[in-house]
Amino acid sequence: SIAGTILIIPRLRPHVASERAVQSGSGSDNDSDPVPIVLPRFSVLAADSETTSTIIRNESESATVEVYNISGDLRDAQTRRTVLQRSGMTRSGNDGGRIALRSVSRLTVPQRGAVEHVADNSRFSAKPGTSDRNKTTHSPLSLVPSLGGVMRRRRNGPLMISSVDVAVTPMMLRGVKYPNAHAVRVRLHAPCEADTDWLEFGLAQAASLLTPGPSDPSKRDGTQPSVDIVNVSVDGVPVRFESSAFAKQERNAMISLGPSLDQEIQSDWITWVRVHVGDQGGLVIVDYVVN
Amino acid sequence: DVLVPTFALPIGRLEVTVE
Repeated sequence: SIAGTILIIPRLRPHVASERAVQSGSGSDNDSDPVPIVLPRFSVLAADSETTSTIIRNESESATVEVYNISGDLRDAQTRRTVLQRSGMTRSGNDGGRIALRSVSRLTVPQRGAVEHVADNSRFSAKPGTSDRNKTTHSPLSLVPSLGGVMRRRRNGPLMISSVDVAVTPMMLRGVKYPNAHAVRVRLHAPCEADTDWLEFGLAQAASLLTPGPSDPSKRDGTQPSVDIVNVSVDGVPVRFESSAFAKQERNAMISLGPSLDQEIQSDWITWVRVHVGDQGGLVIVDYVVN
Repeated sequence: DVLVPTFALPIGRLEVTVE
């Protein structure tokens, strides 16, 4: 038996969200026709037979979850299985399904003053004790809409990373200190509204940064460090990342890093990492171990 | 050698601490 939890978190684009809030009084057509998400499906490759069951639970304060069959027109009443209010749940079997979030605020709030009401909700629910709703906000899921509301910030400065804090901890196992093994924690605030949802960085061998140009590859072959990305999170939530090691022959030529790096430096890239930060920005923490 | 990240974006400040 294999069990897991899939968190589906709304993605709020700052500028789009604010535009929608302004339009909400006139009834945005986006709200009347939410975009469904196909439930992820899992399969055990080596199994002779398997049964998959998905429990869909709505923990969002500000949205209902509409559950649809895997196929069929969304506007067809036969396609929609059920609508989950907060704390409601339903089960989906082997055939899978689709779900869509529908904002509650837009349905229940009077048209006049809708913008203020939405903003107040998100602000209050982030502070315990200021609203009756907080009696049920123990789950991190229920905080997600609140965080999205608080973090709607538009960047009007340059696209850059304001600061990067790197903490290096030398590794010691069974009392023996490994000469070059170390753990690294990188903390930075990803810029919001960047051109891409991905934050990228490379790890290069420091020695070659100090001695650019042709070097002695034979000397380095036996000492190339390996990098293991342990965890990547944004605002405390683990996020998707990709890590690729470079073969020796392709290290120098593959990456175009833009104007921030000295193009004269011939680095020996060990690893290139891409972190899916979204466009909201947020505190990115990356932990990795170098051996 | 300590492997510290090199970012594709410009960085305002980089602070490295060895604990």
